[in-house]
Amino acid sequence: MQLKSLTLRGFKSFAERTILRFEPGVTAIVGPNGSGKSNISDAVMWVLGEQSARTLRSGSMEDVIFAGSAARPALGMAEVSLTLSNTDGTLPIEFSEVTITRRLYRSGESDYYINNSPCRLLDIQELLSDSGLGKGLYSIIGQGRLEEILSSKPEERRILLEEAA
Amino acid sequence: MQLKSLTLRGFKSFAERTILRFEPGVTAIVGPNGSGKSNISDAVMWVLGEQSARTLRSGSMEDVIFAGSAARPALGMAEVSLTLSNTDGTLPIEFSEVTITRRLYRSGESDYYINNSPCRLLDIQELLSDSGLGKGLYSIIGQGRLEEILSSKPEERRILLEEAA
Amino acid sequence: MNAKFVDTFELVNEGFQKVFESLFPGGQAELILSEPDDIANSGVDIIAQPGGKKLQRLSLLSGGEKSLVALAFSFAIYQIKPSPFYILDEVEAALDDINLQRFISLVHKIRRDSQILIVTHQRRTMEVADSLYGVSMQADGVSRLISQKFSEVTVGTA
Amino acid sequence: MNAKFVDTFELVNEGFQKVFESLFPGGQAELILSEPDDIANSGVDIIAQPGGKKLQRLSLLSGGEKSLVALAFSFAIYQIKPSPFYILDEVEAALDDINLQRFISLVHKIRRDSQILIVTHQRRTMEVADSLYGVSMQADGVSRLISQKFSEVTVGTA
Ligand SMILES: Nc1ncnc2c1ncn2[C@@H]1O[C@H](COP(=O)(O)OP(=O)(O)OP(=O)(O)O)[C@@H](O)[C@H]1O
Ligand SMILES: Nc1ncnc2c1ncn2[C@@H]1O[C@H](COP(=O)(O)OP(=O)(O)OP(=O)(O)O)[C@@H](O)[C@H]1O
Ligand SMILES: [Mg+2]
Ligand SMILES: [Mg+2]
Repeated sequence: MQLKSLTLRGFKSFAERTILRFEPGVTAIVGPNGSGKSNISDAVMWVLGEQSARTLRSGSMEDVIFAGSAARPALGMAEVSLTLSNTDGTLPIEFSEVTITRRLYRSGESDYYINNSPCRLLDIQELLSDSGLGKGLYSIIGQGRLEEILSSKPEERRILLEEAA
Repeated sequence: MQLKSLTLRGFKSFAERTILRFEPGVTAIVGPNGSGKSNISDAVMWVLGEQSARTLRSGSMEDVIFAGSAARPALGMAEVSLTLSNTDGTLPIEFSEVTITRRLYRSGESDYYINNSPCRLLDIQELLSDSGLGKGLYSIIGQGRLEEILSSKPEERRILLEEAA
Repeated sequence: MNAKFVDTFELVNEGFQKVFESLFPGGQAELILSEPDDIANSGVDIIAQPGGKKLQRLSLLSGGEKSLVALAFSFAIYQIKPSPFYILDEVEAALDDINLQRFISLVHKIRRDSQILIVTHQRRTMEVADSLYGVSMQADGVSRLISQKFSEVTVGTA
Repeated sequence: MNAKFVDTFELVNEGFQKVFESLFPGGQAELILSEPDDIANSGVDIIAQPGGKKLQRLSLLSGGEKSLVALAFSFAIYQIKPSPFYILDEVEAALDDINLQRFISLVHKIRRDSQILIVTHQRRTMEVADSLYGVSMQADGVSRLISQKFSEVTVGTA
């Protein structure tokens, strides 16, 4: 399974529709402080089902919707889509390419899609459950969060191991 | 008031008597990971009266005594001395140069000295209380601790302001 | 199931020791059960001793040493259960030049089988990348991207 | 005493806004009382808006932005009540090149009246120093010092 692309629209500082296409190997994300690099990482966590606003540095989930700037008004919706190639059949679904989409409106309503078919968050979680992209997302180390592995409780480290089992 | 010198002996990784002499202006402390740079900062906090082992990254105060290495046995005592010039009379004491010394033995016993006269920790705290070097030590920002100002409670920030009053 | 946890624990422990030794030449480390008499509920503790030093609690380690221990633990898990991709956000910030090089060697180990997104301000980390995305924000408060394959770009200012 | 706290609060607030603007061109910030109706017990909150952006909670700021806000707060206090010396341990680790330069300008402001010890891995921060102490640890696990005045040393590897 490979990442093909990530599309952000109205997610945090990405007010305009923005597409990252992924190559194999190592991709470096660079830029000045506050430009939006960590927001990209937040977008991936969010579209894969992250439910804790705090993990996304937010006070409430609504904080992930573009809040406006000095020059632009706030938007009413945030949307992130992640497209994965599934030619090796890692995901238990009959598509060689799978796009997961998550949308949040200011009303608090959420929409979820797998390949443009509406679904529930639970369907996305089940789809990903065996792929290494599911709950826990141990494969994403957020900024300033590396040391948490050392200061966390022994039980929390056990959970990390069990998810890798 | 100016820093003149800092002497470490048996404090953390500074097993051998080590003297830093201070120039006016900016002194950069450099070196590889784990070489002992932050331990120098810990030594200054400790000799000025820091009582929280946790602030010194330790589990108990005994952890600041050189614990030995693969090549050397542990020592039985840690000692740090800080010498300040007092020609401007900032410190309420009749010396133009003041040396504060703190010693800790593995037994848990502590000794304190002002200019080689035994005293109590309280005497050192009182001596420093108006100098900006006293409690709170807001003038020392430890590694990884800068962001605490933002995540701390509003009441804690008030205390920082009040110490600066 | 206890047996499964014990198997995973032993595999990750083995991997952790290997990665640790590559990051800390002459050093040693291991994972231990916090409650060996209660495997069903036991947590996992980390013991780490850099080369030449005495074994002490993790909190006494330096900033860079803590980063390396945490990276060794994470990469040990990655080797046991690879993920299709990893996102590492400024994880090398506390490392000196020599340890940065060791971190880069770790990245080389997992890049063959996985995609890695690394957010970084460090030139040497950028030089390891196959492709580069530049993120910028202008006065309108909106983030935008510039994509560049590494062969087309000179790494000027971060 | 309330009056004293209010005076200090207003002085530090004024200084904080000035330092913030030097670190965030076009931005604005202020300190506010968490409980304006209960000055005796009120805490102090920080409001910060980088240039061009909308005012939001501090947690949404980036790593580098958080460092700068914390530095602005600290330096505002330093200006109100200078200390004979400061120790700053890798406080600039999250800053990009441009913000590092702004941090260095802050250091220049307080160095005239105080001694500053800066622990750093960054070459540009070292270049600001009047003197340099190198710390090393050999295989015996003991830290040792080499002192060098800046004029005598070439900054090679960190
Ligand atoms: N909902 C939102 N609407 C608009 N802007 C937002 C929103 N959420 C966050 N931001 C902005 O995004 C910026 C942070 O972006 P991010 O954390 O990705 O920066 P970064 O590139 O990782 O920087 P650093 O190098 O300092 O870590 C902040 O300035 C914040 O104001
Ligand atoms: N009581 C002690 N006895 C012997 N060694 C100790 C003691 N306390 C701490 N150390 C050692 O000191 C080292 C940490 O030193 P320090 O934190 O000063 O490093 P540093 O130079 O700041 O590194 P970094 O650049 O990674 O922050 C650790 O390796 C630790 O083992
Ligand atoms: Mg960031
Ligand atoms: Mg350090």
